[in-house]
Amino acid sequence: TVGAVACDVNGNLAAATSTGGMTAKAPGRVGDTPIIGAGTYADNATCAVSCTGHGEVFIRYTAAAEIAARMRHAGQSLEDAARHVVMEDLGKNDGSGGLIAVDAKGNITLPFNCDGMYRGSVTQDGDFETLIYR
Amino acid sequence: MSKFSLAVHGGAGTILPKNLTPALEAGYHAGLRRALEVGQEILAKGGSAMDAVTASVCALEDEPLFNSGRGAVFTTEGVQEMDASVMDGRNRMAGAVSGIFGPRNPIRAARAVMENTDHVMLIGPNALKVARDAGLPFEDAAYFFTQERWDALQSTMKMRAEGIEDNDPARRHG
Repeated sequence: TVGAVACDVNGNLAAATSTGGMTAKAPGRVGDTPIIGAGTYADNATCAVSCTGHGEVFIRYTAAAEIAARMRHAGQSLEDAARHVVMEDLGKNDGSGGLIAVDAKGNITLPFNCDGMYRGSVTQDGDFETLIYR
Repeated sequence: MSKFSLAVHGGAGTILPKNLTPALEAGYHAGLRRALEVGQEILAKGGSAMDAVTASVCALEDEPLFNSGRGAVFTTEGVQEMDASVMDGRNRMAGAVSGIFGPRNPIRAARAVMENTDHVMLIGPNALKVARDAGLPFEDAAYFFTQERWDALQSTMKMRAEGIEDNDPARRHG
């Protein structure tokens, strides 16, 4: 699964996710990637999120939208909300994987609860970073 | 004015850490970097977040190392099924496609659903029709095929046939 999230100079957010699914998946099986609120979500008031991992669990916990809900209703920061969803909601319920997320201030977080996640980020300052493991 | 930022992820299907060679690892870093660069170029010129994420994901879909578009994994029936979605934070507009095969960039098909229909998600022939009507490029099976993904399918099917349990969560990832 691949994905991208961005905050532009006007503070607008967007998210995109694309996948071939799991190797040897059952034909017709759909994971979280195309499910808005599970694998992909964006709202300028909170965050943009793109997920990757064990799709069924991400769907059951509406992972992407849950981060926005925590920010909106509990006043959590992007990082705190994303960390809770990845490490607690997903990580303690057989939902291995991770996500990338950005808020309207341009803050980025890339949490995951498995061995590694192929990920990268760049900011307006031109700081490129690509990572696989921790 | 805000400061722009962009993040990407690029999953590789079933590849376990022990199988990740230095050359392969360098390829993943390069692919991620290219995806960041195309999105960053758009954002640096004042372009929209939606255009940036679309371009970045297209770059990842075009790179066979990653599991989407060209290089997508295979189902138990030896075919490829692709899913994609986009969401615009300005207005909560969203578009998604599922179970499709043909468009070179499924993410652009998802965006076409968002921009050209009243719907959020389309599957099957109607999703492909929206992509065709939008003028998106299509590719045949040879374009999307990669030997590595085919070998991964055979390996997984063999394990299942032999009743070997593999609880490695990496196998459940896209």
